Amino acid sequence: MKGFTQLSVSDWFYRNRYIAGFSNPARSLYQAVRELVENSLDACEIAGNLPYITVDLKLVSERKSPKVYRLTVSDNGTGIPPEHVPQAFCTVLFGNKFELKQHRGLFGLGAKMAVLYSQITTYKPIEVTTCYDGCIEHSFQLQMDLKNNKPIVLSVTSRKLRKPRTGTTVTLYLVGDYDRSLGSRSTGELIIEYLRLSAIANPHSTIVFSDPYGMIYKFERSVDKLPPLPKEADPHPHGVDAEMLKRMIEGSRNTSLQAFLSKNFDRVGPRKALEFLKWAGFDPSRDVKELSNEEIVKLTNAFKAYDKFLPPSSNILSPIGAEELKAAIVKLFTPEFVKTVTRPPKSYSGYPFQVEAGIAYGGPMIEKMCNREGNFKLLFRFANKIPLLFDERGDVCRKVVDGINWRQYRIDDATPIAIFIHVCSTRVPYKTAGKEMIADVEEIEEEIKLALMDCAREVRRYIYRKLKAEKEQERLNI
Amino acid sequence: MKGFTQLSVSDWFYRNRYIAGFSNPARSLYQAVRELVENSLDACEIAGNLPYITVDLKLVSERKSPKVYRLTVSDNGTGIPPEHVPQAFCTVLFGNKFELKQHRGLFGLGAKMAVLYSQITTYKPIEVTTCYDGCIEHSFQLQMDLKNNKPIVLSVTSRKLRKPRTGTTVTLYLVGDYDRSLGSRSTGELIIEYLRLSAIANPHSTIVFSDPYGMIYKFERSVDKLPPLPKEADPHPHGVDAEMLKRMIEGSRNTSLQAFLSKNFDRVGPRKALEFLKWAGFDPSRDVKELSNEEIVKLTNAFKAYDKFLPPSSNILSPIGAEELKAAIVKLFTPEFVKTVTRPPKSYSGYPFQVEAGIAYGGPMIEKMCNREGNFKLLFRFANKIPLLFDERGDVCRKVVDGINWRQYRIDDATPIAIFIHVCSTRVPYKTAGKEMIADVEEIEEEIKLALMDCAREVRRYIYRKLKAEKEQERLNI
Ligand SMILES: Nc1ncnc2c1ncn2[C@@H]1O[C@H](COP(=O)(O)OP(=O)(O)OP(=O)(O)O)[C@@H](O)[C@H]1O
Ligand SMILES: Nc1ncnc2c1ncn2[C@@H]1O[C@H](COP(=O)(O)OP(=O)(O)OP(=O)(O)O)[C@@H](O)[C@H]1O
Ligand SMILES: [Mg+2]
Ligand SMILES: [Mg+2]
Repeated sequence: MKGFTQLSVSDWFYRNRYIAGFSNPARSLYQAVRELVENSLDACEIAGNLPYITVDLKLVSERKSPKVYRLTVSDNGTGIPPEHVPQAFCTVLFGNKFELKQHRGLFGLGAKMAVLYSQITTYKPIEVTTCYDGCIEHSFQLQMDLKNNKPIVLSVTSRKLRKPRTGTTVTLYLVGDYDRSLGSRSTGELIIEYLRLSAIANPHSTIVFSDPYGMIYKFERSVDKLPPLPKEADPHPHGVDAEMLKRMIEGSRNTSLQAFLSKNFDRVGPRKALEFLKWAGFDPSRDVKELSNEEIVKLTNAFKAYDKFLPPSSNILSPIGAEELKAAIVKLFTPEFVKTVTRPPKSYSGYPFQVEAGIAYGGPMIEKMCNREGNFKLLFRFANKIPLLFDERGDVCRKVVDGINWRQYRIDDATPIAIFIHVCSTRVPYKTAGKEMIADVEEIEEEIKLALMDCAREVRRYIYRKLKAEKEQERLNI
Repeated sequence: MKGFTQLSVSDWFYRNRYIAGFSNPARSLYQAVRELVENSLDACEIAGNLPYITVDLKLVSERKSPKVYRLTVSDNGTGIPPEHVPQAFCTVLFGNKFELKQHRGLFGLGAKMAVLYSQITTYKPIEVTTCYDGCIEHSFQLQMDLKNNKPIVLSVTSRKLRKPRTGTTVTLYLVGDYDRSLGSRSTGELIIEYLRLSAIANPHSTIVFSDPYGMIYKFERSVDKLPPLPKEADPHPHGVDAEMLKRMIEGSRNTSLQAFLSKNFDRVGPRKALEFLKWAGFDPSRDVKELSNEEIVKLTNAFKAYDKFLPPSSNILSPIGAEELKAAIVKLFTPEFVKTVTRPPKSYSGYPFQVEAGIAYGGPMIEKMCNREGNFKLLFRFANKIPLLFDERGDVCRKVVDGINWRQYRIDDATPIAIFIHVCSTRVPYKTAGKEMIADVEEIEEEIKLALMDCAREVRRYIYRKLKAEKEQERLNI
């Protein structure tokens, strides 16, 4: 591409796909599974259904290389309105999760990256079968026009369902490498680990994985009801910049400044709006649509400087829950001792977030994993209930774990512990479009530290009592 | 944004600007300086001019908060053709560095992110003054239509230059925080460090920085001629996927497969093309435009599997040079000893790359820096001659440094050393759009390790001789 050009966004993400996690065939296979499963979990949550998700991965190539797989992911979620299916899978930056709400998805990119990668490695069309209204099921064969960011609909068929249900099934073919090692484990092991940890973060969901060797892994739900579901939030004054405010004003009717503020911002009512406007030096009865650009900037700066706004609504978040997290850790890791905690909600730059953590100590399984990894502080990270398995070194969670003085909690370099950290928010500050690292936001870093210290204190108490009991036993035996 | 929507790419990067390094006012100020300076260095290189770049940063706000700065960056580069100026600064994914060549820029995004951040924090238009033809200078006042990814041209003026010259000056206003600490140093110190390290990587360039307190920092060029400049490369067969091949075929005339391969691929001539096509089972005289999608995929897979292609051309890269790097390190860090090395070029996935490294040992300056950082392995990273100052933990360079057994080189935890690593390539695999971390590409990781070991061996020899001389001295003194 010589000379001055404008790239389409699909072309840009095609050329820079490694930024979204599609770097090599092994990693891309993992990422494709992840993007589809996360879409299914989001869809089931939005539908209010207990998730039942199947993942089928089969080797379809005959030659030794490249390995071509057929990946099929199926769910009982909302389904997708047929008029939106082609764009949902073939138009980059198209989606319905751009709102201020705790979803797994947020970029409008994931499904398209999986489709893009499938296309450039096999040029086989993808197939999407979905039912949104409960009675008519539509099946699409699609390809991406990567130059123009448009779908190419190769075929559409529809049929009446005998039994009413909603949901989506996506099938795509892609080059991958299930057996190749990525770090200390194979891609297959990482995919299974991802699904297993998804079951920890989503104890109400059942995920069935059928691998290329015909093995079936069934992660059964351990809880039979949905957690309290996330809700949409209004923007908070601390999360506003001049562009955002300008657009909110353009989208509103002619109305007084006071009314505008009290209708559009999280936990800002008429009285708080009046209080703030007087402090900021604005006439509350002024027509909001008459503000000049300079005044909009002045108002935005005043928002940020005013410290008497109530913190953002936090009942809109959906944590895993300390008891649920503990039960899942016990079931999966059979530790000798585990302590979990859910911190109270906080906020950064106007976005509410909540940190949950757990430390599991000892037990044969954790000891074995520590020995195999050569690392006695195993770290399991989650963001909006998504397990993050890559790029641990660049994640704020690892930074906090490395910065804690563990010896003061009787945890030295040979004490086998597994650390679990979950950050949920209306906007998780990922470092990359591949969603593998949480950025070093001060408020989040601080909360992770406090959560780990809460857990570590309990672990210390347990270890102390255990040592005491052991000494007592020795004393009695002598 | 509720319901199904398609975001424009400018809207997407506005909402996700932290992914491009614009996370908080302090970091954003740094990133804005960086993006403009890197554009200037690219432009001077393309023009074949010894770079003379001025950076002026002034605090213009009167109130204590927020701090509004005026940033002006000026260069003697190519200038920008006036018909392209509005889009170059206001249309995301517009640029002229999408080719396969070693530039600092590659995303078509940097300038727009700086302008976007300026706009959402101050809503002041940016000003770009540029001369491309050497005689008429154009001045633009611009804003971004962020919803539609279009420039808004507020004014254009032009004047005849009395003396012929080319170059560009960009002025923008933005909220920042020059004094706030980011990690262990202030934003201002990091900006100065960035410019100082740029002078190491670009010894032929002069950069003058005038800070908000009126201090002038002049980084004078230490070399009076340009390094051998990078050239454009043809795609290499190992760097091809089915989409890319399909487009190359669509863009070519009707021609035989053999002619198509020998004209379009790096170091593939008619004989190598014939050899490969026979091996891959293709008729060399077949019309390339008649290939079906399946055959294109088969050809792409054959490209990747064939191991008799010559490695990619490497004379197209432009390393700093071992001698130049050493001279710059000596000048800036006055170490007791320094060893630098430029490794031979290699390639990953068809992209040529080259690693250079240096280890500087001892001397008062390095000792002082090690003590202040509390870290005795200072790491200075560069990619395509850009200093990388953030997100060290997530960078492959840090991973390699942590993985080396330094004690076998007589370098223990209290030995003060500074490590320099430079990776240049036609495509540096950055993890993020903010260009702060190099990804863990195996071939690159291996080369960094070998380069550091080359340098470490020399440092060990020096330390050994030093200790021996000290013992000898003690012996004589007794
Ligand atoms: N299994 C599914 N069930 C229902 N809707 C789906 C499903 N898969 C995709 N979608 C729809 O397609 C849209 C695009 O999905 P995509 O993964 O590309 O983006 P996203 O999930 O919104 O964000 P992200 O890029 O962060 O994953 C979604 O917003 C959703 O509306
Ligand atoms: N100082 C300058 N001199 C000459 N051309 C410039 C200058 N600044 C910007 N440009 C032009 O504007 C284009 C857009 O710049 P921008 O920084 O947005 O993208 P880029 O440099 O191509 O890639 P990246 O996003 O990686 O920086 C450049 O490709 C270049 O053609
Ligand atoms: Mg998604
Ligand atoms: Mg640039």
